[in-house]
Amino acid sequence: CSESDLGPISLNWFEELSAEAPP
Amino acid sequence: AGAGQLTPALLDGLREESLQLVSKLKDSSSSCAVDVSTMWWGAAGSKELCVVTACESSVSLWKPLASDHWEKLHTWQLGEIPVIQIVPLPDTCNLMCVALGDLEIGEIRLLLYSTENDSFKQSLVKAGNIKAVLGLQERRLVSSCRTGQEQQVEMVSLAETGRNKDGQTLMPPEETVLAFAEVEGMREALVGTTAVNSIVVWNLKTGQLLKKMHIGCSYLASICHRAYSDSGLLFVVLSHPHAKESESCGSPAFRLVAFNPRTARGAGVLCSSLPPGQAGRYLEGDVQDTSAVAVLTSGAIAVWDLLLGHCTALLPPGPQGSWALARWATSSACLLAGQRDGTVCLYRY
Repeated sequence: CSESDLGPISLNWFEELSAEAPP
Repeated sequence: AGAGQLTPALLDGLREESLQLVSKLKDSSSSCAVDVSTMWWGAAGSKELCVVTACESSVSLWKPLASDHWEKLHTWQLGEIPVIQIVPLPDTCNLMCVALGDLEIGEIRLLLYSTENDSFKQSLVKAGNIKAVLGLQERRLVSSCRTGQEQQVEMVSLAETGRNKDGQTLMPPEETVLAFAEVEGMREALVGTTAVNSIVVWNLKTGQLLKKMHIGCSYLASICHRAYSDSGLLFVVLSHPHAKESESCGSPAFRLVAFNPRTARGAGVLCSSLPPGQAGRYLEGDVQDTSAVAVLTSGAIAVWDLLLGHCTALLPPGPQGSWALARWATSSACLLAGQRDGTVCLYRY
């Protein structure tokens, strides 16, 4: 699968989603 | 104890991996095996990997002896509620859990060996309508409970003595969580699969529900077995107990799916299907590293290399009957294969 199929990839997805998700 | 060599099925004309029968154990006091697993057991300065067998009313701990023989160290009697499954606690010594219930799990009990007073004990960890449970690294246990519309997802930490130390409530998704998998190498990350075929991701430290991602309509009621993060993608190994045969994938048992947790988009990476000529479908199975094993409805056990996506070994039903259980020991180098009569065969893979 390529980045174009899955959208922009972030190596820090866990930290980023934790910062954005409701507490 | 017996030793011998079983030749796996020849696939594509090649002899792939082999399963070598190392030893056999049989609980003469038990008539019906429910589950099999392994547990580290340590006493008097030594630590050994023991086999754990469960029948409906009891759980037994087996210690390896010389010459591939086994000695039953202890049997925990569990009363009137039947045992449904063993819940191993990875990387933990002298502790494990069992799930008890009738049709659904109603109780989780902790079984332990106390080195302090050289005694075997049991205690209640949780009771309720439990839909899914998983033992995590560092003596942690996560479970989902459903009562009517309300779902509770909770992680508890257990002390070495077996007492509940502390816990964390996890934000529940709307749909029922059916299975959990730790995200390897990420202590605080947990994934789950739900009844409407979604993958959910939690932060175990904060309890936040970070993302919900749809698996796709082709494979309903998927169960997650393993998850790891690599290059910004979340890879999940799923099994498909209710999958239908398709032209592209044959009769699928396991799939490796890559998700981008930022966009919630996913793509299938590899499909591990039943070997050609094998009738029936996936019944139950286990995943360790890149190896997957499953009992098929035909009564055979099949082993796959998940990175190659093909079956590497096949154990046909034995003379005593169908295989009922297949579990990896702590590594995929050792396979525990169980029959309903309580016979457990250990194979080197």
